[in-house]
Amino acid sequence: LPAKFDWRDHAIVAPVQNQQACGSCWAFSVVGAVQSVHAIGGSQLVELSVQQVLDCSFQNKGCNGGTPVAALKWLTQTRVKLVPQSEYPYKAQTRMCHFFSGSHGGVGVKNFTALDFSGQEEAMMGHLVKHGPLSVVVDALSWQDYLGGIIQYHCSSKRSNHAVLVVGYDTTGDIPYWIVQNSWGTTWGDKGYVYMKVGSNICGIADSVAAVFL
Amino acid sequence: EVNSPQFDRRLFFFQESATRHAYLNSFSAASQSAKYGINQFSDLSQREFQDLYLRASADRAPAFSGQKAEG
Repeated sequence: LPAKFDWRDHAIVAPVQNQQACGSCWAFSVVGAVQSVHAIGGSQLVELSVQQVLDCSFQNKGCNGGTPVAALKWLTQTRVKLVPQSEYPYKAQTRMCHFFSGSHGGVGVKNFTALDFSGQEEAMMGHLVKHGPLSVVVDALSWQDYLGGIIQYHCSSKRSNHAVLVVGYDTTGDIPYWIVQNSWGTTWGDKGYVYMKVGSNICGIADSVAAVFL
Repeated sequence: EVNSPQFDRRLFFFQESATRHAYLNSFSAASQSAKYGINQFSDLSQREFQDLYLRASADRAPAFSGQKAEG
């Protein structure tokens, strides 16, 4: 494995988004993974519709919350294609699901894996390098006050409550860390990113890790 | 508005957050360590923050077991 790897260097990670006052992190996390993997496959990076996932992933609860795995199950089972964000823009509210015809262009998800990498974060690094950015669920209670730097304390691995996107890691310094894109806008954290120590399952980052296959 | 009940409530949460920052920052002073302080969520109570932003949950996932688990 490379000592340092960041999918942002490969121009396949979309800019940081802002979910606003809507519990839609799970949709941002999943859509972030899908659009990145789509770009890794050679397509141009296109921002896909978070609102479509929010409105249509019926096993989830829209702005009242959800799980990335339920959204991925919905995508794979229904074969729904995600349309560009420009065609179905984000409203920060749950609305009626808008259906598109089968012939309408979009990005479909063929398969996904959801795995527990706790105690195996080096394997998780390999998974990231091999498959693209990963959708994970973490305990983000202490993130209310986060300004930047590498999180090493104050995080339980048993109370997952927030979905984010792992886009890279860096093990070259004294403290190896994960590079994680959040969806609380660019004024939060380090321009919208948060760094978490690798190796001790900080915030439960390794407990539920989803990779998508298109 | 200053001195409105809403203002007093927000001020109280803001002051609470300052106490929290001191505690969170007390664990490590190393330059690379996480820093905690005032941001856009500082006038929210922890309960409000949870209710608004922490709405995801995780499905229990099988443990990664090498190549067999992939695909």
